[in-house]
Amino acid sequence: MFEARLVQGALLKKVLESIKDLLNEATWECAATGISLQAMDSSHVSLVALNLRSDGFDKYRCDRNVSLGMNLTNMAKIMKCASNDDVITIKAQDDADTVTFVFETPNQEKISDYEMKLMNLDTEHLGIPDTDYSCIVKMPSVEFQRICRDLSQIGDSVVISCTKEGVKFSAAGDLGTGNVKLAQNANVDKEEEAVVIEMQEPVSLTFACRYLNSFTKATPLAPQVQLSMSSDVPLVVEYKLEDMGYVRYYLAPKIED
Amino acid sequence: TSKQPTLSKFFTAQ
Repeated sequence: MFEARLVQGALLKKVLESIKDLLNEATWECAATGISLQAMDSSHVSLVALNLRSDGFDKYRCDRNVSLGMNLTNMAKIMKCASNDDVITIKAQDDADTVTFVFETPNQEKISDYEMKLMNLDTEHLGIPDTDYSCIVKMPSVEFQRICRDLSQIGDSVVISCTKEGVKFSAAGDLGTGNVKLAQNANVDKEEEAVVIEMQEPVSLTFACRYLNSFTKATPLAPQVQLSMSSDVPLVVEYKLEDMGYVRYYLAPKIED
Repeated sequence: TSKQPTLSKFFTAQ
């Protein structure tokens, strides 16, 4: 038996919104420690890895590990039936071929349940090596979203250049060029507005805008985003979920032909 | 011009 109850059900809606752009289907691995998911987009250029720890749920029971393969478009249709203030419970029997979502209003006066068919997905799990990144940038997630959106008007790719002074995002295209520079700024009133750079050595890497824009669907999940970069290895874009876990995206840098 | 490699170049299947 698997059962996970989340009073803050809107969080689950936001998590799904953050991955359904990139993934049509994925397997939610449910274990005693929590729920995890790892999947590449269909072109195998980017990867989503998320973790929702069991202690972040209001009630969590997982007698034995279950893999819940889901069509995420269909899951999103069902999640749209939950209001933002609903309590959401996910339930599945061991070896079941369906999963049940229960939505309760805060006053318990309306309870809805939706049963969805599960899929048998052939999932390939990738080993992600531990990396000491040359640059780690922490910045407001809304700012990162804005920069990705703005520069994708200019070109298909964004060059992210990081030094200890700051981080620069650049794009070039038929119409011209655009650059956005952010200075390191830890002395702000609100922690979430800070731009903090931890640099071992400077890096400059090129990434496809369309994937970065998909990653920014996770913006409502966290006030800050963390970009981890090293030469010739995939970028990690991480959104931390308070007291719960994380959503991470990996994107291979473009290379000169 | 630049080329977009896939993640299989960096991560190995387990």
